Amino acid sequence: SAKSKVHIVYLGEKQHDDPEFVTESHHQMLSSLLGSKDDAHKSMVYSYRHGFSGFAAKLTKSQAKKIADSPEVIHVIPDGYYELA
Amino acid sequence: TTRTWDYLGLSADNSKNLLNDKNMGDQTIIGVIDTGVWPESESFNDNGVGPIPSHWKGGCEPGENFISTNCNRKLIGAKYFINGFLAENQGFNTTESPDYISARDFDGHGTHVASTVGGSLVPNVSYKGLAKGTLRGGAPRARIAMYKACWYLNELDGVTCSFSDIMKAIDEAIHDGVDVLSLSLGGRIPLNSETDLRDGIATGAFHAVSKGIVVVCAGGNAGPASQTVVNTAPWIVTVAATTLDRSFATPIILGNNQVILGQAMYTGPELGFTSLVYPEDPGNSYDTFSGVCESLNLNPNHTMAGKVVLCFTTARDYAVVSRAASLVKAAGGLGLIIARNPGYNLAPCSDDFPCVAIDYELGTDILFYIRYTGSPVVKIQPSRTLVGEPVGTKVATFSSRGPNSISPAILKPDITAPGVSILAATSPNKNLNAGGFVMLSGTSMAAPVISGVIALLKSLHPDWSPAAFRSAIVTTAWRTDPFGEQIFAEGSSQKVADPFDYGGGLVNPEKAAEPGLIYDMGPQDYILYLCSAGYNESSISLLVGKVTVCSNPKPSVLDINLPSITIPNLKDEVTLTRTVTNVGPVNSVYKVVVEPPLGVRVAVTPATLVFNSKTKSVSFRVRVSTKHKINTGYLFGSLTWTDSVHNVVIPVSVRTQILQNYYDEN
Repeated sequence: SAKSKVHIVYLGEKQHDDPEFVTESHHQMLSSLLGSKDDAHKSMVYSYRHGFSGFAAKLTKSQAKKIADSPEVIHVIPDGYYELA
Repeated sequence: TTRTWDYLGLSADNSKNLLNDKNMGDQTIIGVIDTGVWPESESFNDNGVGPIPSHWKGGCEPGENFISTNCNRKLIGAKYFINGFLAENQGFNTTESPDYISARDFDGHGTHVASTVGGSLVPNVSYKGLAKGTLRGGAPRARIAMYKACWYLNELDGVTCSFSDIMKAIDEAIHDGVDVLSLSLGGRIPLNSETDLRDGIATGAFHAVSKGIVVVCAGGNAGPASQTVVNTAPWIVTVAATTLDRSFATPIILGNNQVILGQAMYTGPELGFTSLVYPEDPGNSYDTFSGVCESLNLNPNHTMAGKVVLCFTTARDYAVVSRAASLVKAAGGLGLIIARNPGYNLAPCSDDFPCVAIDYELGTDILFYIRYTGSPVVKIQPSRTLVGEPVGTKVATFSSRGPNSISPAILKPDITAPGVSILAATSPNKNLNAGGFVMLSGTSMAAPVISGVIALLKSLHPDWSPAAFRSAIVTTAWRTDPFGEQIFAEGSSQKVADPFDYGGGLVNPEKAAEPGLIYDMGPQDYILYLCSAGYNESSISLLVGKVTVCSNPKPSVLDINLPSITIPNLKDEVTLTRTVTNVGPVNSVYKVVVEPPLGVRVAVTPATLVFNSKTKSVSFRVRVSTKHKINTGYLFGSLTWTDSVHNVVIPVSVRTQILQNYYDEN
C-alpha cells in the first residue's frame, strides 16, 4: 500500500499566466504534502502549466487521498493508458 | 492517401478547389499526438513550403537518432513525452527497447497519421504496384508538429500511451501554437465522464478547444456493436471510418472456369492451376480434420501440402488470416482462401503467400465445387486495384458506433472519412512496408483526413471557432458516396448507414468551405452541457477556471447547439432550440425542409430565417412529438435550412420511450 504510483493531480484552468509561477505552485503543493522540496522534486513527473494546471507525481495511495482533499484539487487519479485506434 | 483526396473532390489537378485556393493549408499548424515520426520520409519534404508560421512557439527536441535538423519547414516540431510511462514501468530498459527515446517513430503509426494529415506530395507511390498514385496529406503545405506520447513495448508487441504523457503533450501543443490537434488514440467503454480526469483526452481537449484549437479524435475500432464510440465529449470532433471507392480484386479461377473476385493484397506471381482442398473427414479416416481457419493446425500436413486450402471463419480480424496462412504454409500448402464476413482490415500475407478473402456465399460455392468435383483445382491471380464505380462506399465493420454511451443526446460520431486500406508513409521498421509506405486501416486513419480538411478550412476561415468547423463539415457532409450512391454499413447484416454509423455523413470538403449557416458553440455552451449532464458546479468551475452556477432548473441537453438533434427518450412531446449563424451572403433567406423520422412529428418555428447586416444569428424552435405507442428503436430523419444555394442539413434521430430507462430484452 505504500508503493508510489504515478497519479495525475488536476487543478483545472491555470490561475496564472506565467508558467514558471504555475510550476512553482505545483512544487509548493507537493512539498507541503511530502514534507520537503527534495522529495517533491523527486516525486514530480510533469507540471502541466500552459493549457491548464495540474501535475503528475509519484504518490502513495494515502498521499493521493490526502491531496485529493485539498480544496483547489478537482481530481486525482492513478495514471492509465490509451491505445492506438 | 493515393486515392483519398481525389475521392473526396480535393484533386491537386483542379486549380479551383479548396486545396489550391488556400495554398494547400500553408500557415496552418497541425499537432499530432502519436508514436512519433520518421522525419526522413519523403512525405515530410519541405519543397515549396514557405517560412515557418510566425505563431509557432514550439521546437524540435533532440533525442535518440533524432537531431534538431531533422525538422524542416514542413515538420516544424517534434517532442517526446516518456516520463509518465517510465515512472510507471521502472523495469523498462530504454537501451534494449527497439523504440527510439526521441520523437523518432519505431512503430510507424504516427508517421502514417502525420503523412495523411499534412504530408507533402510524393508521386508514384504504391504498395508493390497496388494503390498506385500520388501520396499526400489533406493539407500538403500545412506544418506538422509531432508529439510522441505512445511507446512500443516488446512484451505487448504493441504500443501504449499513458494519460500523463498525453496530457503533457496536449499542454505543450497548446503552448506551441498548433491550430488543429489530431489524436488517433482512445480508450474503451465504459466511458468516463468529461469532468473525470480518467478521460484525459476530454479534459486536455476542453482546454485546447477553449483556446480555439480544433481537436479531432478517432472514434474507436470497437464496431459494429452500437454504443461503442469513444472520445465523445461535445467539444471534440469524433471520426468514423469508411472504405474508399477502391478495392483489391483478386481473381480466383476454379477448374470449371468459374471466376470469383476475392479481396487480397497479393502481389506475387500467378499461382497456376493447383489442387484445392477443404479439410474435412473423407469418411474413412481416423485423423482429425477442420475447415475452421483457426483450427487448420488440426489437419494432417499431407491434407494441405501442395494445395490451396479453403477455410471458414466467423472472426473478422486480420490476425486470423495471418495465422491461418502461416499454418497452411508450414504444412506445405501453396495458398489460402478464407471465407468470412468482411472485416475491412485486409493486409498482405507475409512472404507474398497467396491468401484471399471471400464471403460465405462465394465460400460455399467453392466448397460445393470441391465436394462435387473429382479433382478440384484453382488458379489465383495477383490482386488488381479497382478504383471508382462499381466499388461502393461502406462504413467499416470495425468503426465504433453510436449512440454515445455517456450522453446519447450528443450525436457521436460526428463525421466519417476514409480509413480503410490507406497507403501512407511509415517507419521502415514497420512490417509489410514497401519502400517506407504501408496500408493501414482504422479510425486512426480516418481522423487525420478530417484534421487535414479542417486545416484547409482554417486557412479559409481563420477566425472560426472549433464548433464552427465541426458544424461546417457535418451540415454539408455527403449522406451518399460522392457519386450519389448509398453508403452501406457493415454489421451482422449490411444496412443503409445512419447517423450512428457516420454522424452527419462523409466529409465533403468543397461544400464545407461555404456552409451558409453554422451551428456555433463556445465555452459557454460547453458549460451548459456540463450543467445539463449533471456535473457539480464546483467541478465545472475548476474545469473552466471561473465560478460557474448552473441554472435552476438545469438546462436541457437537447438545447446544446449541436449540428444534430438526437432525442433518446421521447415520450410525448419535447421542444428544443437551436441557433444558426449566417456565414454566407449577408442578405440571405433560408427556408426549412423537414424529413421527419417515421412516426414522429417535427414542427419548426419560424419556418423562414431572414439574415441581413443587423441579423447574423437567429434561433428557431423544434417541436417533436411521437405517434408511437411502444418503445421503439432509433428512427432517423433530417432538418435542412436552404436558401437554394446552400443546404444546411442536420441529422435528426429519435427514439420513443413510453417506458423510460427500460432495458429491452423480451
